Amino acid sequence: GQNTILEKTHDFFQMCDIENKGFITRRDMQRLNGELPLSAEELENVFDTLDSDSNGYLTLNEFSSGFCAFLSGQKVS
Amino acid sequence: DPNMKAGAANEGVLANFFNSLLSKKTGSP
Repeated sequence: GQNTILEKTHDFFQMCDIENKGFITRRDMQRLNGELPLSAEELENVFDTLDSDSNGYLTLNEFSSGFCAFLSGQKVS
Repeated sequence: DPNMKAGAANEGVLANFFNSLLSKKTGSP
C-alpha cells in the first residue's frame, strides 16, 4: 500500500542523493549516468521534468510527485 | 502541438528513469 510507495520513493531519492543533502542537483542526476541505462541528455530531461519550480534543486516532494505521476498511469500533466 | 509532443517525450523518459531505478533496486547483485 501507501507505505511501500513512500518507502520506495525514499529509497530512490537516496539513490540519487548519495550525500544525503535532502535534495538532488543536476550533478547528482548526471552521476547516475553510469548506473542507469539513460543518456546524459535523458537524465537532464528527467531532472527538468521533476524540478517543477525550476530552481535547480529536486526536493523529496517534487521527486515523489513525479514518482506518483509515473505510477498513476505514467502520466505527467 | 509541439507541447504535447514534448510532454509525451518527457513522460517516456520519466517512465524509463523510474523503471531503471526499479530494476536496479530489485535486480540481483
